[in-house]
Amino acid sequence: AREQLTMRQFYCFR
Amino acid sequence: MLELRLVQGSLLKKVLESIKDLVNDANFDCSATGFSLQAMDSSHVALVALLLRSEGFEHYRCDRNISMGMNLGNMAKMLKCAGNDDIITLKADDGSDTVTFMFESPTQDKIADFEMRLMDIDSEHLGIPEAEYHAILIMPSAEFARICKDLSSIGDTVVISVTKEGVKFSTRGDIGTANVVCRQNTTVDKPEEATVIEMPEPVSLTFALRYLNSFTKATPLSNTVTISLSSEIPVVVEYKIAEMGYIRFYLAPKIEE
Repeated sequence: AREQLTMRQFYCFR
Repeated sequence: MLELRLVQGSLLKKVLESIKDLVNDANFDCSATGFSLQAMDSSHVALVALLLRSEGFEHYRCDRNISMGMNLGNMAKMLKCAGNDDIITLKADDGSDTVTFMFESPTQDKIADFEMRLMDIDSEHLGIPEAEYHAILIMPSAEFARICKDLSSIGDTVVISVTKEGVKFSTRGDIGTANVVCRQNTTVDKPEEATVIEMPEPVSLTFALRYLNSFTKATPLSNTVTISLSSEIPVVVEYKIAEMGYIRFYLAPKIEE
């Protein structure tokens, strides 16, 4: 299976 | 005081149809530069960024920066009541907790007012740096929608691989496998039918098809779609909105355990 990443793992709140 | 008058009201109708099922509630930010939105779906796997620049409105009055929280399903219900050729004006008084959508028929013989309560939505925005992408794919939006729809009947994830031969969409499921290869094709009579691949370097990423299918609800907004890929970062699926701006969908990849 492949793990679904989230946007928060790439970009942080500004 | 906020008053935005969009002669091509159908654009706003189409925008809502393309995001209402992905995001429930969102803040619309209005400033002198334009009308924008950034919101994630409930699982934070996908993000939508909308920009309608102020120059694209026939009349754009925004006395001060304002953020209006709206339930997108309710907003879509109200916009469904606008005719495709209607002029749509969005109005909100300072400090008011409602927003008014006004629909004017082209011959000005019918004017409708819909008022919706605003919501308090505390949403921070993600900082998404402009990035250089390893592969940029420009193709007919209907083509991309067709591929996502077809592949999702076979499997629930798609591997998108870009090489100098072209772009390959692959999936597999219980009933079998499917591969769709699109080659660069610029010898078409209409530019919007071209498939262009700018690929400084090969890339291959895996995504959940249900999000890509949700993004393709924006197909009516533009004849072409731009898909930007880089290893290890979210894909960007962008539909331009006729000289006004764009709607961009970001989707985080799936990786090997």
